[in-house]
Amino acid sequence: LSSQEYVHELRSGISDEKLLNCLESLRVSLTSNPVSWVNNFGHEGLGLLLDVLEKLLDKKQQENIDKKNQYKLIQCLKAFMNNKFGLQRILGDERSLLLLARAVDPKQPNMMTEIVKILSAICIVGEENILDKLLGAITTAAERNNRERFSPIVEGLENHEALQLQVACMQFINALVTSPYELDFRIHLRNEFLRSGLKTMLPDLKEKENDELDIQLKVFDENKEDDLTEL
Amino acid sequence: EGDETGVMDNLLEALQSGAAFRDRRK
Repeated sequence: LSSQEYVHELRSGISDEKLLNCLESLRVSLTSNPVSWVNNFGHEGLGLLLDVLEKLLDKKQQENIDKKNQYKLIQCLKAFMNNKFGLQRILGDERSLLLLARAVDPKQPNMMTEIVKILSAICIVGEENILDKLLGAITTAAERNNRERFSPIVEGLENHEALQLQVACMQFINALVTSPYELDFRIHLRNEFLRSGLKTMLPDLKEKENDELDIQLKVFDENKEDDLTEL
Repeated sequence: EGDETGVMDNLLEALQSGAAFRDRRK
């Protein structure tokens, strides 16, 4: 399909299996086509993808097919962002950050792993005010569920059957905590994570002796020590 | 277009290896 045909398909309001097929095909197209193709799709396509994501998130009870569609949609967004144009489009659209934050769900470990990775990358990309925007999105998403803003991330860390999710959550914590220029703010974010349950989890995570996880745990400890020295 | 693609892949690689954080501390 051409980029405009995907736009047409998404605009037509397809759902369930038909939507899943469309999204899988779109993911492949976004991955394998030149940036100009992604660019053409993105003008209208990004808004349509976000509309579909919002609709799925707003469903009171998600069926299995809805969960599959949501995961596939996140994969499409990730592929869309794998170039400067797509990344800038996402960074410039606050709705995309809010919807990504809302889609963080510890009950869907594979999808959450992808989202948390995307959010970590957004955090370190060096865009002005991105940390404020991201924290705003995470806070708003948590308020909708009457939860502490970092508790879904800590919950993801608690899932010992999903090692990749644990690594991704620790990466995200590091990306957030090392972002602020101000020492006070870094310490504040770190303490908020520790209070949300990270403190009791750290010994268990260290015992896992996984290389990828150990890199992130070391980054966390080193930055904590550096900040204490600076303080 | 080659230099414009792989942006997300590069960021994720830097996060995973810890290099992203070493760069920040410099």
